[in-house]
Amino acid sequence: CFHNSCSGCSAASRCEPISLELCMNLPYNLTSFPNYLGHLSQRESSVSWEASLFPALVQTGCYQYLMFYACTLLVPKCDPVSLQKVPPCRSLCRNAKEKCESVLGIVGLTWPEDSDCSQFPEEGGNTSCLLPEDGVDECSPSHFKCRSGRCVLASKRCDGHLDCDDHSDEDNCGCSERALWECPGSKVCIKASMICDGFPDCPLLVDETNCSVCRDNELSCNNHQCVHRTLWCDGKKHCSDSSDEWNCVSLSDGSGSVLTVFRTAAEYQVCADEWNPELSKLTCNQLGLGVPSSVSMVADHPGFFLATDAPNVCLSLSLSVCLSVCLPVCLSECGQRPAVGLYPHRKKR
Amino acid sequence: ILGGRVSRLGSWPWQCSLQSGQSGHVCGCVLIDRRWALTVAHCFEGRESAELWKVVLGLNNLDHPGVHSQSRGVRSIIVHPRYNRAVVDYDISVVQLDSEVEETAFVRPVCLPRPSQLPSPDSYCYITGWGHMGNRMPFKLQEGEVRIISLSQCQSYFDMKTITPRMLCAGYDAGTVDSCMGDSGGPLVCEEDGGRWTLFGLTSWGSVCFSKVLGPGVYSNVTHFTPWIQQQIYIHTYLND
Repeated sequence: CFHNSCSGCSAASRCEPISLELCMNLPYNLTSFPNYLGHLSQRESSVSWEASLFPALVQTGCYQYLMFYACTLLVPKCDPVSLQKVPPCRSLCRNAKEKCESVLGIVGLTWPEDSDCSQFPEEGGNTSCLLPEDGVDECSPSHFKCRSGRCVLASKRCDGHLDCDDHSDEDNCGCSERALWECPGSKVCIKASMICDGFPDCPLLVDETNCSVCRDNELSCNNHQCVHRTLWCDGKKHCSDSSDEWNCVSLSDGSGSVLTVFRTAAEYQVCADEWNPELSKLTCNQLGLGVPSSVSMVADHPGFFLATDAPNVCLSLSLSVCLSVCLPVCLSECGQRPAVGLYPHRKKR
Repeated sequence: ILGGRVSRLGSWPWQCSLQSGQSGHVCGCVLIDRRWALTVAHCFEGRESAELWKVVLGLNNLDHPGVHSQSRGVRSIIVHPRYNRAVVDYDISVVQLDSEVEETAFVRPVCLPRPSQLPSPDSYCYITGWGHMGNRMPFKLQEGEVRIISLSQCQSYFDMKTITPRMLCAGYDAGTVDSCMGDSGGPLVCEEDGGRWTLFGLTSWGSVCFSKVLGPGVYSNVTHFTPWIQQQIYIHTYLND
């Protein structure tokens, strides 16, 4: 207490640096609380109704210095010498209210009642007060400034909607402007959360490369977990996305459509010994291809390994002994419309 | 379906009706295997539990199912993990029926596209469904012929939305033939040589279709999801938990 004694010392006023993002571009950087809206701290100010109302109101362009005025209420200037708050001048308050109160009325909102202008001093009196100096920015740091000078909320920059009167908020919208990640070698933007998540989003799948470092005896799952080689295609899920059990049975792309199984992380053919029609049916079903049309046995193809321990197949004695199973095609009876034939086809006249 | 016509019984034997409790028909769906169907993820918003649903096949008239219809409960619903409700991306679900259907002339699966097989722009395909016709909801299954539209041309109709590679567009500039509410999840199929029909799209979203329709409809691009679909079927069929 400086000038007069007081019964009990209220919390000695002190200045603190401004941390409210909305008001980080003011011509002063110290504030003190409580502020002119009754908030007791910057944290309370930052989550207040006024802290979202004023930035939205600024977008309407109702008053050039509205954001400045709002900040003198939210984070009032603190004089580092006297440690006292410096209020906005009454004319600043009056201008803001006269020009913007009606805009609020349109959307059924009311002007903040705490900001009654009569509480503020007239400029030029013996109490100093704040007026916007030249160069005060009418947009806050949480706004995007349109080429035309208007302010729109930063979240509207590159959001696909034309918000600025001159559409400049949608100009030059690269990935970083939208807080997205740019795929190397292309203009495709993806969310950071999509990198290494098991779903390829970038051309050339670059967002799914170099995502895991597995040991030699492990393979990487689709979601980049590492699972031991011996656990691949063993009929049980080990990868949380079960990708260790995907594509365990396939028909090799070669002309022969040779049946190929993936066991302990290597590809094998299947020996023909003891093969039976049930296995053909199961194989086509597992491949999602309907029913087997025919099965034939072919001599093993050079360069392929032969199955040694796959269940239900022969134990090959040597590379030359075992014939391999070949399923030329699994006939799928899909996509037919037999009922259409039930009606006499309309004869075009 | 706007601008379509009544289809004959058995014309689209893979078309199914996804029904829930009192609501009756909610969405379309498509049979792809004796025990598996496809639909779109947004049909399950707010009703994710399998026991709320049943699938009816071999239908033509919603009000009179008839002797060829077959009804199955739903064992499980697998919504695509990347389904994005806000932008309606990855809008697809795999539906496991609680028992196999009997394949008849009126109930048969449609083919899934081969890897990277896409319908060529400007080719003609069919959409079917019991959705809104612009002035009323039909009882009989409607069919409409639509033209495949390239993604770049489609993007020009929807400047406020992004048409992603998971989407397929079909219809006409003036929207004369289009899908509408209630058709979601139903098929967009194209005929290949030899009379074999392949499923390339699932009705997903579009501009307002009650009043004047503008632009084409947007479908989930099934080709993009074929590997994922087959993985889900394999996992739920062959893998013990």
